[in-house]
Amino acid sequence: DFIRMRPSRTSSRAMSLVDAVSFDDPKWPQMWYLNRGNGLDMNVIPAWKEGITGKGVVVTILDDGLESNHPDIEQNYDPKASYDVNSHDDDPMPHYDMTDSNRHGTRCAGEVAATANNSFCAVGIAYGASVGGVRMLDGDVTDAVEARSLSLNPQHIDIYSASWGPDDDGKTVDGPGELASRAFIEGTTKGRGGKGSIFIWASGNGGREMDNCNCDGYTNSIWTLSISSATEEGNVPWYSEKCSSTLATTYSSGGQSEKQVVTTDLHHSCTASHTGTSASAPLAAGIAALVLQSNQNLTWRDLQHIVVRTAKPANLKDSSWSINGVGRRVSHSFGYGLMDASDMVRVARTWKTVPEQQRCEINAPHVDKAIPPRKHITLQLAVNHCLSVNYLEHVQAKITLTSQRRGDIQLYLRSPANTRVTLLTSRIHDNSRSGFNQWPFMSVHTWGESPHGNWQLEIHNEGRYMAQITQWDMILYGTEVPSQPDDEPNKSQRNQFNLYGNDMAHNDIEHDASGQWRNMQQVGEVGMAQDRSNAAACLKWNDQKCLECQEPSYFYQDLCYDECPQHTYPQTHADELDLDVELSDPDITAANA
Amino acid sequence: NGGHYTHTWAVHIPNGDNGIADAVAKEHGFVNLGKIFDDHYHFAHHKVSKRSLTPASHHQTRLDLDERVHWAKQQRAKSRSKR
Repeated sequence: DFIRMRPSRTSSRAMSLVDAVSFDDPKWPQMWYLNRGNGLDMNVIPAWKEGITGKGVVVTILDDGLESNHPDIEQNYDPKASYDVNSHDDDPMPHYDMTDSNRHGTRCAGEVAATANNSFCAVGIAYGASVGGVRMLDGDVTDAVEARSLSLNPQHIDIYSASWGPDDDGKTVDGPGELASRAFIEGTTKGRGGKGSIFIWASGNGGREMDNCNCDGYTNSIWTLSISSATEEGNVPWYSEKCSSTLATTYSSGGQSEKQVVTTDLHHSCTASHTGTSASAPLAAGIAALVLQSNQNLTWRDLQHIVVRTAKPANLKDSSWSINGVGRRVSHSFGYGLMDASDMVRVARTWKTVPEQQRCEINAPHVDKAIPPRKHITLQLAVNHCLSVNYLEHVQAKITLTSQRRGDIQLYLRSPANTRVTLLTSRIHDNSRSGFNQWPFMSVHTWGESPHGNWQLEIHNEGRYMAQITQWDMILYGTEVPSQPDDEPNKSQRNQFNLYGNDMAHNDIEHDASGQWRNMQQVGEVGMAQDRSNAAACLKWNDQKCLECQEPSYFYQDLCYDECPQHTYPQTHADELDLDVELSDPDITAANA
Repeated sequence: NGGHYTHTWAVHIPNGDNGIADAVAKEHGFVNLGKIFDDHYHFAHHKVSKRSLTPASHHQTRLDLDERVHWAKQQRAKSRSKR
């Protein structure tokens, strides 16, 4: 729209719209991720045209300081959103050195709130928002330093943006300590007058090291909105980490031929070469500021819901795109896709606060299983009694396991709706013998699904020595009723399916841990096993799993049913013989379905 | 497997706002750097090395024995990287 109108339209209305987005900031033409149109930017301009600029919203950058007197920052600088934790004073001004090593925070801040139309440098996504900086990376970072930064002025600051974390070296497993964890909890429960502080986090740059962002306890947290990057061409950047806790994506740098991010820089200067997931999180924070201006009543969970519903998979290329049990496309590289500012603002305007978050924890009984070298095992856990959670949000699989080499372990989780989530990939640099001690691998991939039914955890051991899993707990977060009043049960999954066509037939034929074929074939688009099981029809139980059903009931996912669950049909012995061949071809599968 | 010990502590002092946190810090040779959140305070001790492989047990013990202190922990550095 912007590009089409700019050169020659003469009507006064068209000209006024053009004027609204024709900034005199010299770097504005280079801000490709905001102004290239054709569905290839983050759709910020339509929000600006409606007067949404982040006004009234306060964002702070937790980093190495902020050059508060920068000409593009000073107008929006907010001292009440600023502090120097490293030097214990109110001034977050960075320490200057020969290499400008403390430019990071100033760069991140300009992405959010660089002043527009001041004939200088760039335009912040939320150029009407207030911005502050917390200087906390330029010194020893301790649990107390992090906690103090994360809990700065939580009734004044709306959004905390963090573009840092544990080393992305492919061998670290680390997260917030007890104080920082408490800061997250206090922030999300009490911040912003109880609506919850918004914590936005860069997912990590460890792609080259084959790191996995689920090993970073900050991005892997339910309290943070974890953001990954896409390149100008819509590709997965070389530095990107794949993991199931990434919620969405913004543009950032890519290969040498691809453009980078424009923003403010130290010494009152400007740069067009800000890079990495560091550059992505502040763009998301800026978009979040626009959204909060359109509806200040949004809670921290409302914002995550809106991201899930509005992020756009289109134009983002990744082999890991899949469709979850409610028909949403989701990827381990991009989460639910590219953030769409205008759509988020639109949805936010009429958004009804989501129902209270419910939590249900299920402990897998008697988990003490060896995983032989070069083998995998599958554990199953029936969820039947989490009556308070019917619509999933975050899911955590809390796992304790020992291994001679932690990097040899891979973890996959399959939901009752047959969504397969990668919780952990092999990490070639991770030689640790520490294993995982109650590490909460988090996934957002089953958002909106029902938790009821059988969950499966696959543990692969690619190493040369035995591994051992000793504990598996599932922590399910979500709501008892649909998150929006007009969301009828399963309505969204059908709408989504119509959008995306028939390429989503699920193949539920597989060997389980004991090598037995399942007795029921799941077909079609959605595998929502409603919890209408008949426990009385089970003849033999083991660890809450039914082993044999009384005829004429049907056996499906370790439970007995009087009628086939939705999207399943009775399977004969003949089906078992044929289907493993036919189902290997998705087209044939879809046709059969 | 935390990093080196620093010269700072996190200290939980219930109702520490009414000058109690400052008093506790002063009596034990610390400086109160301010509040972390609620009744948790950030203390520093300038006679403790900023980087040490071993904890400053003597100063920890003094805080532990003070009845006004509910909990105290010497802080260890964490490796954090810009992205």
